[in-house]
Amino acid sequence: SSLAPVPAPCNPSHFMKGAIIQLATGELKRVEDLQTQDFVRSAEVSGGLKIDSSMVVDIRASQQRPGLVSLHFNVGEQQSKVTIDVPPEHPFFVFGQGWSSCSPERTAQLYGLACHHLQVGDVCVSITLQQQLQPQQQKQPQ
Amino acid sequence: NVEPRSVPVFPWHSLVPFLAPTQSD
Repeated sequence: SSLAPVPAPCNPSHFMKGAIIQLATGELKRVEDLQTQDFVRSAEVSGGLKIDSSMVVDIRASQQRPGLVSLHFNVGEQQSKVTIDVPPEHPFFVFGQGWSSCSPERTAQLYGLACHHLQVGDVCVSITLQQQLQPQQQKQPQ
Repeated sequence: NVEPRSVPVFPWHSLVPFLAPTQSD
């Protein structure tokens, strides 16, 4: 049997194949078995968090940090521009497709997690804080 | 007797990026 990948100190172990994930509903699932609905449902239940659709608009080698990739996203209804630098093996959950990364081979090698190839145009699951209602918007107590 | 090995459980929101636009946006 193939040896289970060992999480290096810098590799987050919640992406290791077989890692147990607790959804906001209390349900437990393995990271490789998660589906889009699990994230959507958890955000609904958790109250303070909101799921955003973040479209990948550009992928390039990071200028500032050699070895990392710069991912450029358009985030949420506002299509806000957000750029993050991540290791190429970092997995992202793509709506309707599942786990994807810039280097599926390295993701499989380091985490044991099967991934699609992340591409421009992919829409990833991200979270942000639920916009707090402004005081004047809050319903007056009946 | 074998000590039961505790299995770590991770919260769902640790798996997805928190992509809050910076103020400059």
